[in-house]
Amino acid sequence: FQTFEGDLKWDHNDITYRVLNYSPDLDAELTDDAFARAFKVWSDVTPLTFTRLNSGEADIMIEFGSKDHGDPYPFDGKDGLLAHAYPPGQGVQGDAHFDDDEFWTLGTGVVVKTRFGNANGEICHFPFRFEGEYYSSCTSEGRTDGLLWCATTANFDKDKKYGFCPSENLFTFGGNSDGEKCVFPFIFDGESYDACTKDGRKDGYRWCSTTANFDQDKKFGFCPNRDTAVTGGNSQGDPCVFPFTFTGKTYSSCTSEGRGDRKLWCATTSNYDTDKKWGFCSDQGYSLFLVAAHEFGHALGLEHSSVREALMYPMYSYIEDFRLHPDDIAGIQFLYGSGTGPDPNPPEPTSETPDEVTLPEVTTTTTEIAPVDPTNNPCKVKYFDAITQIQGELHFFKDGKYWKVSAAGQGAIKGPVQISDTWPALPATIDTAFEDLLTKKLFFFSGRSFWVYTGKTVLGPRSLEKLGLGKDVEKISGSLQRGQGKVLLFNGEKYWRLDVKAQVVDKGYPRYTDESFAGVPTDSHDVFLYKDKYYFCQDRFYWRMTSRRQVDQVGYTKYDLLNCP
Amino acid sequence: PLKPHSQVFVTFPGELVSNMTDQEFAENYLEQFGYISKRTRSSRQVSLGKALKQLQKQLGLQETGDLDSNTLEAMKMPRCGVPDRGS
Repeated sequence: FQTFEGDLKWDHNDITYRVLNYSPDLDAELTDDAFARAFKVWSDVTPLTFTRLNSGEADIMIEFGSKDHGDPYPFDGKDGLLAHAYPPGQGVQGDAHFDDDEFWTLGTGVVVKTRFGNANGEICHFPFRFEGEYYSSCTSEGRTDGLLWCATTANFDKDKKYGFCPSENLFTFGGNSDGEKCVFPFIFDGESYDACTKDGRKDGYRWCSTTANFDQDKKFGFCPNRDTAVTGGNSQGDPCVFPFTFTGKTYSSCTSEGRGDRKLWCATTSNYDTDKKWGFCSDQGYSLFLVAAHEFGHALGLEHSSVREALMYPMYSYIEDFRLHPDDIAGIQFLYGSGTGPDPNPPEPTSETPDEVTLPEVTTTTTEIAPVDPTNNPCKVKYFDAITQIQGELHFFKDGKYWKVSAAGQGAIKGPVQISDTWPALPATIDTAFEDLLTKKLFFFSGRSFWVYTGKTVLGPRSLEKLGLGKDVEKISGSLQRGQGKVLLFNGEKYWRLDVKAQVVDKGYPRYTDESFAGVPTDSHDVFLYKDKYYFCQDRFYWRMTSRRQVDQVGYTKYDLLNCP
Repeated sequence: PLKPHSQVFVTFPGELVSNMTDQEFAENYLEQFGYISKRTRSSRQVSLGKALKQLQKQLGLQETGDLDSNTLEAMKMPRCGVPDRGS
């Protein structure tokens, strides 16, 4: 992950946001829900909270716009740029803008939320069956008032569940008319209009008057897009008109005729040949939730990631079951820390529970839940002095003891074993340890001393100075085997490369940890190699890094590595 | 058998048709997303190969430094407008 230069972040955790306007593509309720879910993506893993404001200046101001929309970074029509956002700060900083020349959906095609009818605002179900026919878009069939409707189940004939589809004949949004429907014809600038228009506006949004005379009453609203609205072309937002004539032929549905790219299009008047008005028919669209979650990442301080599966990767791709990638988690927690979140420990009964006391099983239960000496139960250890893999088993060191877990799978925890029983020369506190992959020698570090075990033979304690480390190095807190007889030794912000055979650190070191291992805590209290990946531990958590030095997972040490229940 | 279908292609008005060459398009893209600066581009000091390699690294593509078809295709994918590099 990357953060903006200077690690720009909010100086408070209670972030506010405000939705300034809506897209004609997606119902306001669905839009609000998509934004709320997008914020929750980040609040779930941080201490951040997000509160929506309906007026005034919020930290994150959200708006839809197209092309030149009031900042120095114009959008580019359909596709290409989808949205952008500014890093945290005052004014435009922190704001998120969405290109309204895109077709905004939930990622899988047009979403038509109904109003009125008897379906409680359910989404249209396409196709639906009505009087034996199948419909793949809203229809006015069966009605005399021309209002568009759809079924909200697959079979209207059987279920009779329906609602009305968005259209200017039903409601408007925004403006100053409180959602009133359009009145046709209406007068604007002395002219009569009998349909929504873009006249009088530079932003391309379709509007209408909600009284018969705009010039007099100044009442207006924006027209919601119908499910048959086009994007791009020269009629953005206008509905397809079926049937339409093209090169003398009649078309009753979208067609790719006339195009070499197989994209579906339609005319927005009844005759393309004479009017030349057209646009692309709706496609899958872009998930407002996914794009918003990405943009809010910027608004919180994250730059683009180079991890293809990460949310902060710059390119859009639709993901059905979205889960925040560890790279994104590592990034946002680097800025804001981790949230309290749900406690991963399962609820435990207490011996005071009356039911348990009276039940015959109480003896067993009480035995299991009896307070455990945290020095004997590794799952009660908050963090370990050192973790390392020795002879295929992951070793966890803490206060003179160690536990072992097979690196092969989900084996049981073995131990505790007294360190002095296995390696009598060692002190109780081990800062880091590693097994030399070539010679199988074991290196242990504690304070400014280190020991080398070859089987039962030990060399040490020897001073870190013997390795070429200065007196300012208080201890070695982590180690990574790098192959070819080299091991990296970590001490917080710095690391050295040790030539194991010569037992001296190489020239050109120390180097800064954050320059070579971006995205991991620089105050890791343990660093180790496990299954060819690097682990950096801080508190109860680890950051896992691939050999290409990309953080690919953040997790709990005791659940993921120690297999605690 | 289906009759051969004579396809008619038309130029649709209002469609954004770019007359840029692939090279111009790539230079614009690299400048827009922070891989080359406007100044270095205008002074022709820029090494497009180096910038392309940086882009390819960012996008997880093979780092050839060439404007190959995979890179060009990736540049045309829908994306966020925030630059990948720089402020």
